[in-house]
Amino acid sequence: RTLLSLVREAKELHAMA
Amino acid sequence: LVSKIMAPVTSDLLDHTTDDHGTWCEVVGRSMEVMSHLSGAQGETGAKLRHEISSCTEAIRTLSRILGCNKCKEEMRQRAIWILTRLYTDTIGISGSFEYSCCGEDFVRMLVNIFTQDNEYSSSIRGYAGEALSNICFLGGISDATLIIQTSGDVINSLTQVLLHEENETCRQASAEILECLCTHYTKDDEYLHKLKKAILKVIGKILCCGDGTHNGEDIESQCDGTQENNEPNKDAQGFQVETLSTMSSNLLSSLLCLCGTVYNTSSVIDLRPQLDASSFLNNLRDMVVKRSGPTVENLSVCKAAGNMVISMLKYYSGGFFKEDNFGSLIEVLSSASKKMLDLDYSMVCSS
Repeated sequence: RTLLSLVREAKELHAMA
Repeated sequence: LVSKIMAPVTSDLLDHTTDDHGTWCEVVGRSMEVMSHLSGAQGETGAKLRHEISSCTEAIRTLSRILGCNKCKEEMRQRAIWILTRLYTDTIGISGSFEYSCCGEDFVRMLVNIFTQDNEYSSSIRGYAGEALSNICFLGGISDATLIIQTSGDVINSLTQVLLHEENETCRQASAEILECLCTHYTKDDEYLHKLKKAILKVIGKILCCGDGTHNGEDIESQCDGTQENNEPNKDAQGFQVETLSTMSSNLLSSLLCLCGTVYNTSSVIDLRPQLDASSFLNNLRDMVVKRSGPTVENLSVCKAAGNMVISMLKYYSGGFFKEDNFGSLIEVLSSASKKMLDLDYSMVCSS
């Protein structure tokens, strides 16, 4: 996975929380 | 031909009554040199050669003896580690014959003892033993993880002490990799697993939360834990300093971050209460990412490990651990780094 996609997932998880 | 090549080892020509092991030592060394080439051979030929070598009980016994002998030259002991590891990891997948030859489990226990006993073995031999153990753990499964974790002595404590205090970076790197593999493969919900994860988080907390370079180890211990455990070696009281993130090599840092991510990723059966101070943890991570945001392969590896770790922790705590404002700041610098490294990242994805 690219770093960009990891950052995107982290942002989404944080937003959901 | 293989049995002739092995003959000096099979016959154990070393004279164990003298310090230099006598005149045949050189010949035994050369025999081992060829054996190490043969045991690393590729394909079907390599598998047959390894089977033939591992079936020779006398040769395996001599190699084990050399490994544990303090009088033997370091080069010979390193070679013994390499040959035995190659045989052990190969037979896991192929025939299992090593197990019956004499010392499969004994070999792994011996490696654990060498790696964790810093007052008995040189750091270079310990580094070799650590790398071999890391390799065995990576390729093995629950049986190897169980074997390592249940070797006599407090293996978990010893491994975490190596990770925290060892000066030799190869040893620290190996320790991080072994602990990560143990977390992945040791899935029994028992006291060993609880102790393993608790010990790892404690070390991670000491390194990632407090390593700002301005405190000696004693301050760091009390800052992080609030308590000083009586059974820990008192290296900290002598002014030993926990290595800071900024001076740590990229490989070691990546391994540490991967280790932390794996603890949270494989934690379904255990309640991991937050043992990290969220604010300093996030600030240290942010500073580390800022320093390593230049487009190099090493930096990319560190940043990806950090990203994966953050995701594992977000999933585990359902975001609860990262309520602080500092999280936004960390994501911002990670995002900026991801843009700087985008070309490198895509080219690596394509080439893999």
